[in-house]
Amino acid sequence: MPVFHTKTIESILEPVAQQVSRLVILHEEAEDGNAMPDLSRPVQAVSHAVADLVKVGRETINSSDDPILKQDMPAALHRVEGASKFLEEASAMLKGDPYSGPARKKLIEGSRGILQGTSALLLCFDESEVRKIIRECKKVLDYLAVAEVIESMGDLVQFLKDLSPCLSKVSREVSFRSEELTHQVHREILVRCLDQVKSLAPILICSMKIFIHIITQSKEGAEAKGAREAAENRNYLAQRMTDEINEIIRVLQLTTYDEDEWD
Amino acid sequence: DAGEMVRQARVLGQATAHLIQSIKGEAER
Repeated sequence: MPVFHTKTIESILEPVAQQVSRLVILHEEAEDGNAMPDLSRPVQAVSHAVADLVKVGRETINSSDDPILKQDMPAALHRVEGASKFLEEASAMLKGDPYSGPARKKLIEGSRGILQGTSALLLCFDESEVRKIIRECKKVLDYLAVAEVIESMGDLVQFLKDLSPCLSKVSREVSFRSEELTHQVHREILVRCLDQVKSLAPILICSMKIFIHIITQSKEGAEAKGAREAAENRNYLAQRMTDEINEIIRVLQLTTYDEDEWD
Repeated sequence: DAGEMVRQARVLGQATAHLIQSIKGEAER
């Protein structure tokens, strides 16, 4: 079971997580410890990296129109900043006493804090990106909801003009997202649902055309036989597409941590 | 933007991993 739910987050955090784990083990195995080297330079490098990340994070908060990101991201930034201070303090303490036990604890806490804070930050950002995709999915749902009131070819043309770019965008973004996921089952569900949506879309349009054709004939005095069945068929297809999009929305929101719930 | 956030997080991850390696390098002696 992967710990990190996207390949990007995994590639960033997995190496750090492994290092932190080994550091904790080493600390537990050698409580008395050896003299620590001068850590000023690597700690300074971390501090610089934290400052740069926090700067980008603040810019992201200021430019985002996502209220959840604006609410959640500052805490993650504080976590990373706090962890960086811990590391700086530890480094200063070790200069005075290379055997300092409290300094070692601060190093571990600081390293853990960087890992947890960066994880929270990336997760917060990732969830915001997912919400953007979901907004596009909901636009498609809104268009699908009006499929059953389309009664002329002119309206159908407009319907297609509205739906097509939106559907293309969803298709592109969900496809990209599925490739990003580390969880194979989630990935497969997204691919399967997207394939269904892509197959159903032209059939839905065809069913709408048939319905319009039948009711137009009826207006011209011809028998309206089959209009009800055509409407039912169109509604069935629109509902199937709606169900698939809803399933995409559900799976987009899952992380590996939701696995128990999902099972 | 998305790319910059990920890039900076990656730089921090690498700096942190390097720091821990420095700590471990000494601790493992």
